Amino acid sequence: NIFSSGPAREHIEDVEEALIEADIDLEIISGILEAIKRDKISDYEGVKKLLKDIFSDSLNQPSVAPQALKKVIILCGINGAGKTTTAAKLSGIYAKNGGKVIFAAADTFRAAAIEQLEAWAKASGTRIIKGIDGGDPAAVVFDAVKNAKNGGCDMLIIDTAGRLHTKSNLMLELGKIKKVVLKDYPEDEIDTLLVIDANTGKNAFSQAKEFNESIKLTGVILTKFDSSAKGGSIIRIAHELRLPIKYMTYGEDAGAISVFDPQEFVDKLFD
Amino acid sequence: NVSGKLYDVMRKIRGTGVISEKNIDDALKDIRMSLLEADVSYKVVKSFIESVKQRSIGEDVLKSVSPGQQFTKMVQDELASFLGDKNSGLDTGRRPMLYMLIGLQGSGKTTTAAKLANYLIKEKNTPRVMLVGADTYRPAAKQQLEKLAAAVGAEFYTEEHDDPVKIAVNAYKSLETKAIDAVIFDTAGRLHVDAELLEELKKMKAAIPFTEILLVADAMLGQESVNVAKNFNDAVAITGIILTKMDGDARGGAALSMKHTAGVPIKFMGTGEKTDRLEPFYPERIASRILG
Ligand SMILES: Nc1nc2c(ncn2[C@@H]2O[C@H](COP(=O)(O)OP(=O)(O)OP(=O)(O)O)[C@@H](O)[C@H]2O)c(=O)[nH]1
Ligand SMILES: Nc1nc2c(ncn2[C@@H]2O[C@H](COP(=O)(O)OP(=O)(O)OP(=O)(O)O)[C@@H](O)[C@H]2O)c(=O)[nH]1
Ligand SMILES: [Mg+2]
Ligand SMILES: [Mg+2]
Repeated sequence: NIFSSGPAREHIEDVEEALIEADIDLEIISGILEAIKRDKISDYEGVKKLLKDIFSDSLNQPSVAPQALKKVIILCGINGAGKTTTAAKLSGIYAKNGGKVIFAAADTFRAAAIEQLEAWAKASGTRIIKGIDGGDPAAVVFDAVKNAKNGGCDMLIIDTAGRLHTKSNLMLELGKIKKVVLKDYPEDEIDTLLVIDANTGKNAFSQAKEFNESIKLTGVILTKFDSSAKGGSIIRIAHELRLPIKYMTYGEDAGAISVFDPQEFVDKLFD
Repeated sequence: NVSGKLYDVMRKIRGTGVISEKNIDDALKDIRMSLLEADVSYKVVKSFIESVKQRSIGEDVLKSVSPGQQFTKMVQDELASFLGDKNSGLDTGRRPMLYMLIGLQGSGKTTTAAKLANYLIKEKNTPRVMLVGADTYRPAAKQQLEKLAAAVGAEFYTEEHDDPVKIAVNAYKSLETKAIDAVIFDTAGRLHVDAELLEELKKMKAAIPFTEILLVADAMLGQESVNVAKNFNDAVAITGIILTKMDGDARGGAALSMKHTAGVPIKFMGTGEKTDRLEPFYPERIASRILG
């Protein structure tokens, strides 16, 4: 490990390298290095403990036990991040606790997006509300919300189309979707979660910032954590935007999801 | 035509009159920060900065009449050479051309397969293109490619079972009785650390004489891009890279990391979700974007 031998300055360089390679924001890293020098931390466990302390304020989040789940989850994020697959995983968690889930297939744009969510719905026996290819996503959400309110379902999971945060018309479309939900559900019953791929670099922060401004986020889901990527970009997101990281996913099957574990996250930084 | 960061660096050096080695070191620190901010991998940044430093000693920038300008030009040249200084097109060797697209989950392979088909049909006088749906894992992956194929006017081939190598081999065999100019094989996304799925790619390569094996990679990849390029390249010797989602605002430093690691050209960039959004890759454009 990085502290097994050699002079202190080399250790600092090795720690810096590990943190940079973890995609952590550079300003946050220089703060960490200052703390290491100031506190004269000279071993591996000391650095990990320091990181846990520094990050715990931003990474330790209120419990997301199933009973804490909201009535509506809106999944948003850039193209290919893992939204549709995560929708399936979330429904699995909720159904396991006896809840009734409805999917809203609000990606009406991408080829076979509806079919993809339909396949997951079929596999788990989940009800799905969909519209026509190329139709208005807000209309699908309107339909889904009506069904959710009248049909005794405990949770509505809305899968939206991937979109780059730089496309203002698409960000407006997302805002419109949330407005439809707000007609029938109070804000505190809606979880608006940004799905972020752990392999993403610094751009993840821009994504979070822009999505947050367009459609007030309530949290982040970190996907593809089974990659060797450390997902360090979420630290700045949690710290600067005060957004909790609610879940992490680590595989392509329906069960590969767990509540975000800060300890596991920090441990991985130095793998 | 100097990018923002380099211009600042140049102004700083110029402003000091006589230039010292410390000026160069400070300039290099600035550039290092900028490259790391741009998601260029740590080790690639180190290697790049070292090359620039060696060049500045070798070209004796300190004694130059206009050291700021000379230093800036040197950085730009070095960056261009790291990125590949000429646009390198698709290998359209002998027909039928056989292209396989590989890469991480969600990087844009299926969409890019259709874009490549569209490009060949519309711009490369290659009217008969076949798209092969060899992703047997992702729900509705075959349907996705089938719809895209119809949209761009390409033929679609798949089979209703889950052995991707068998599908690819049968698609290839079917060419004996079909008039096809190019075949593009779409594969399932896979992690560069998934040994079993990398093995599957090796089987694909052993079974089919691909003209090109292209790594499709997201422009917003972070530090992991070096390992992504290395692992895929070690497994199947990629012949080129396609960078997707360049219509976003990611600085794209992963391009530098991957090109440097795999030593193969970046051939195209995806610049949107529609099937006509594929452009040849131009190093100068991404160089200034990376430098910021
Ligand atoms: N290894 C791994 N792959 C994942 C994970 N989550 C999703 N994927 C894969 O990532 C790819 C993209 O997932 P999707 O669910 O289609 O992503 P999306 O955000 O809905 O994509 P768009 O709707 O096109 O924007 C698929 O191949 C998934 O199987 C994960 O946690 N680990
Ligand atoms: N904005 C933008 N979106 C893109 C681009 N290329 C692909 N996409 C989108 O990225 C998402 C993922 O694309 P796919 O083609 O499904 O990716 P994939 O690599 O085949 O995914 P898997 O098969 O699950 O590994 C889709 O929403 C595409 O529309 C691009 O250049 N720009
Ligand atoms: Mg989706
Ligand atoms: Mg695909």
